[in-house]
Amino acid sequence: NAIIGERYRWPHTIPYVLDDSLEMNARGVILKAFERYRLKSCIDFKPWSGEPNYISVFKGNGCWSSVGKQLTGIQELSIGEGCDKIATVQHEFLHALGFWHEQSRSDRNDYVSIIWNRIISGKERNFDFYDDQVIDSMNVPYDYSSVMHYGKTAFGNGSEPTIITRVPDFMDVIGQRMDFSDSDVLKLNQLYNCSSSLSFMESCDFELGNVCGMIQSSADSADWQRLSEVSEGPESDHSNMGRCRGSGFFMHFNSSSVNEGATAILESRILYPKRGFQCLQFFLYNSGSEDDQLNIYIREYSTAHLSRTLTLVEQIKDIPSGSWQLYHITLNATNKFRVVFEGVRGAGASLGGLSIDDINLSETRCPHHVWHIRNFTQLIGSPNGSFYSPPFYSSKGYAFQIYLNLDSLPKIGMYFHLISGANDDQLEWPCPWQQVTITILDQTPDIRQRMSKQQSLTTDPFLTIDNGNYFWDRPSKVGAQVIFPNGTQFQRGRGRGFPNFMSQEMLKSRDFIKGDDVYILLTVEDISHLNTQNDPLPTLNVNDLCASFRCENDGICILQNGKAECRCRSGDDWWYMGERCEKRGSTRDTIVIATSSTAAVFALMLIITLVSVYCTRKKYRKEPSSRTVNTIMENQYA
Amino acid sequence: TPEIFDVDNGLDRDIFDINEDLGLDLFEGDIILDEIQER
Repeated sequence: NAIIGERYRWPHTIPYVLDDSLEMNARGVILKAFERYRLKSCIDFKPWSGEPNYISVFKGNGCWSSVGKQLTGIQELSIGEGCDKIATVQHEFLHALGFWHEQSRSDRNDYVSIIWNRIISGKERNFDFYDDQVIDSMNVPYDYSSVMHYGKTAFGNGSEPTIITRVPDFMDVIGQRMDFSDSDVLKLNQLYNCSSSLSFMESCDFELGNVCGMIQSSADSADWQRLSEVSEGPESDHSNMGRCRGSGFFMHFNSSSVNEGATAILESRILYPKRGFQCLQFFLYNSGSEDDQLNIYIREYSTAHLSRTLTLVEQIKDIPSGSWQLYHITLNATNKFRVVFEGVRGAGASLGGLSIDDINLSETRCPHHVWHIRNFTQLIGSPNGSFYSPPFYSSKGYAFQIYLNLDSLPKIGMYFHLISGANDDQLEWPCPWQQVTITILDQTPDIRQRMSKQQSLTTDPFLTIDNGNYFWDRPSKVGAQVIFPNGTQFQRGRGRGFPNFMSQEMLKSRDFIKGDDVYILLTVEDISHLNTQNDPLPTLNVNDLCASFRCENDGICILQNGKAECRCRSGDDWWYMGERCEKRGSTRDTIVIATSSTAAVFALMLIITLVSVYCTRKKYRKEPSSRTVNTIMENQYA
Repeated sequence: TPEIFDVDNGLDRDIFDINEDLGLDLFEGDIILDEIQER
């Protein structure tokens, strides 16, 4: 529900500042929340560069914001302790963009009942609602799943609900903080007249006969067919997963009908990139040969020469058969392009083929790893409901596992553990500023309508535990010895995470579980570049290497890329510099140098000018006599 | 099995719980009003 008044609207690109007070995890989470805005709306964010009004995000007391643009220059938005969750940041920025809470709208009593005697005395005003002359619900139905709705026990004097939904099924839906709901997106896009988004490119579930403008190639041996089932599998598409039998469609390459080496090529419509990086996501089903493969290309059109470059991006081999599998492919198209899906018939017998469905293409970063959990409902009922993911490596080389705890249902816990790995000798310990982002994927076909649950945590190299050890130190030093199912021994560090990552009720909602499959997307990325403090890291080797590397003038020795370096002291108008901080500089020195350089240049120019004047005068004094001589000579000849 | 720790010390708090625990008395729990909005 939007605040009425154009003066409260921001421009589509909002200038922001991340204040130094913000914790590292909050910084990364805020940037991820911006990405959700970029995907689902036309709202973008840019670092402040002198615009008259901007949002300063800082670590204040609590989580809060103003409503709408305030025209005060700096406008504060607080992401305090415990507020560093993506949906909380989305909620506070929706306030800043001009939205009130959902249950404040004028017609709310048609949809929820407020239980006044369960509200903390004096907090009743928080349940006021407003006339439609004050706030505008934009002709969008009341939305229980809005990221702007209170939870059922908000401002309660006990654990009993203060808000009861008129439709009981929504009691546990209100107050969910997962992602923007469809209505949140609709209202945001209406308020800001959005017609496109920065990062969304394409979504296709093949439900319509035009197959999203995809085209068959003539330079192949077979075509992809639009089908709703194949006798050898899949029995249904992925979008509807059998809920509407015969109505859900996917694209199928029948490899059983062609010879080895035959291909079928399906190309997307032409797409126009803005950011130069893309993530292609789709579901793939194999009912053909084990050796059938899917090649992903991009066909790029150079703007200068109208030439077409076909680049192989990924060869997907060894596709498991019998179930839909999720794939992510990173693309880096900078010119207009098509995505090309090439099915290739492999050796060996085939009774079916390859099928693709629920394609999404966005200019976002792909997750680094996917943990695919099959037969999930069986796991929920099993006596020992705790599981570790397979081991993964982060892009920096840290090995890790995710621990999924189903022992405390209805709460579902999720934890991150560093484990010993092949690169440990080359890595920094304690592990500094790696942000772990865990997402349970809402498998709704269209990426814009997904409400995936995401939580992030960041490895703080200064974090210690009771015995004084660093929490994120090397697992071989602080971890416990454990054994993989194949018998390999390794060390697993302590876990850190979320005891209530999401509730069982939430997990059963939407498309978190589809075909009894759950997908957990994992990204572990280095966010040390977001650190504005530049604290020296508590690396244990610092003392060893720094023992023989003395910094003068109270400089501090740190390790940078495995080498000792000095960080020199500085003040407002002075600083030390040099390899060991041995030289002193100051603004006064700079002024003296600048002044003396100017004087020297002036003196030099003066000398050159005087010499030039002297030479010129001397030359012109001589010239008349020589002309006279010439004249005389001419006259003599005459 | 190594120990596990909660990022927010086991407190699973929503925006309004966090602000309530801090004793903040903000409009609708998490909103700062300008003068016009106050009126």
